Amino acid sequence: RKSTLNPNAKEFNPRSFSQPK
Amino acid sequence: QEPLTASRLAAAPLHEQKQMIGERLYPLIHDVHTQLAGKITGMLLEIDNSELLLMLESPESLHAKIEEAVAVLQAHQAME
Repeated sequence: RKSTLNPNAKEFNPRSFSQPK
Repeated sequence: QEPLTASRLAAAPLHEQKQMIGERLYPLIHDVHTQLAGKITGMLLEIDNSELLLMLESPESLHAKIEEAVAVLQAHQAME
């Protein structure tokens, strides 16, 4: 079965998530 | 953090709904695929909201979808 996911989808930018250092 | 329910989601403007779901999905995806988290989240956000809410409550189906997205991305990159 072929995936319905689109590799050209727009990247998501989180507002609230901060990377742990 | 309160769970994101269908009714809370429905109360938000349409353009905000995907952002709200994305904010929940992103940290979970970031745990598994740090570098690809933004891209994978964007791909999964094209799925229906109702299905995304189910995934947020089901780690198994979320992780299956994440792995599917990674496979699609790798196949796509291999073609380029």
